[in-house]
Amino acid sequence: GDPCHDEGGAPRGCVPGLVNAALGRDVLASSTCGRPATRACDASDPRRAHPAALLTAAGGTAGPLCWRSDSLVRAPLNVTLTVPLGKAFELVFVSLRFCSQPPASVALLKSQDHGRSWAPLGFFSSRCALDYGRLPRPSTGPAGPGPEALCFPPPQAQPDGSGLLAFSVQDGSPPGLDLDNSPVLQDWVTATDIRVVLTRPTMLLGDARDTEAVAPYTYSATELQVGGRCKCNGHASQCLLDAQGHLVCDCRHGTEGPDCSRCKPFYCDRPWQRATTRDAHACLACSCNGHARRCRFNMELYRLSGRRSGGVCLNCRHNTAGRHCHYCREGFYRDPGQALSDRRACRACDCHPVGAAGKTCNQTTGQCPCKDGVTGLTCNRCALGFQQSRSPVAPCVKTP
Amino acid sequence: EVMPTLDMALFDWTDYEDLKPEV
Repeated sequence: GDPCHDEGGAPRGCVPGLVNAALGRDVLASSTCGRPATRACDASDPRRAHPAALLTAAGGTAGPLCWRSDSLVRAPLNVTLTVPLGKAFELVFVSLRFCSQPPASVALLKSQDHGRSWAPLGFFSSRCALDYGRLPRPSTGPAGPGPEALCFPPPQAQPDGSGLLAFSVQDGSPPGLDLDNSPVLQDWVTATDIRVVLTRPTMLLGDARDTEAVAPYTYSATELQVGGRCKCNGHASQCLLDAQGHLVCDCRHGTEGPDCSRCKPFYCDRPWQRATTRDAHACLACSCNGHARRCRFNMELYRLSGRRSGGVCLNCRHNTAGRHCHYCREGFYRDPGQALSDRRACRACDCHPVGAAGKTCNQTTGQCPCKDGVTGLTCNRCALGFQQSRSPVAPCVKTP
Repeated sequence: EVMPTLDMALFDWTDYEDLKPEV
């Protein structure tokens, strides 16, 4: 079935499935080993290369599994991993598996504008104030009413020396907010890019000389996962690659755009809205009786209609007129034998050039305005008791 | 009784040339 419509064909809110948005995406690492080649790492040899692509690869490679930074021997010791997701996603979690001792401090950032600006999602450190100027996460969660980037404990080392950074976007959000009804939560979970800043190696923890030259250190990680749903605002159940290779929502409900964030041109009878589980808020096509291809939205009309309809048809064709192309334009009248949607619904008045007092007939009945003594729908005959004269000004005169 | 349609040929346009419709 169609997730975006019920069995009766009525629209309903729909969302794409949960995916790893980072899978297969390019990762930009500020430092990667192997250039120049060392004994342990050679970027030109696939058997000994540790490229950043390994962070988001699908697996199955015969060579190494982990990305590695260069050996870091002096400040700055931070290394940045940036993953463009290709389009907006609504995040659920971010995780990164370390192949060696995990860093002592990590910052997780997001961008909502394809990398032009960045905002923190969370920090991970035992020295929150020193590293990030933040207080450790309060046990009660965010202090304010909305989500915020908190400072959590750093990823813990496992017995085998590895470690896992795991962040749930709900960790920074106060309980009780739900995505359907909270614009601030919708904004909080939305990201086009993810950036992980490995700020400080563990081995330097507590070392007063951590900004000076120290023993070489290498960050090493694999499996950067960004769990989330392609952001389609409740109007698509999947995202597809368009002709240019860009990931875009497969929009339904009369919406369009990469995130289904606007109504299609003819679907502007009411304002765009995000769908919820209770209401699809589908964009509605303007009602133009088949006589117009374009329409525009008018907020005043929408309010006056009790927030039901605000579409105004543009360029009504087939001699129709009106907000819904629902009556005939001047000089034409409604042919009752044709459906309103028929292209022949409006017929020319055809008022008689001499018998009629004007060219405009009644738009409903087709009756032309007749001069004295003239009769007929088009005013083309003298009435009973009248006869044709020679004067075009008074074409019918009383019969003597 | 149905009256005949107006006969355009019977009208005298001498004084109303500017009103004469194009046929």
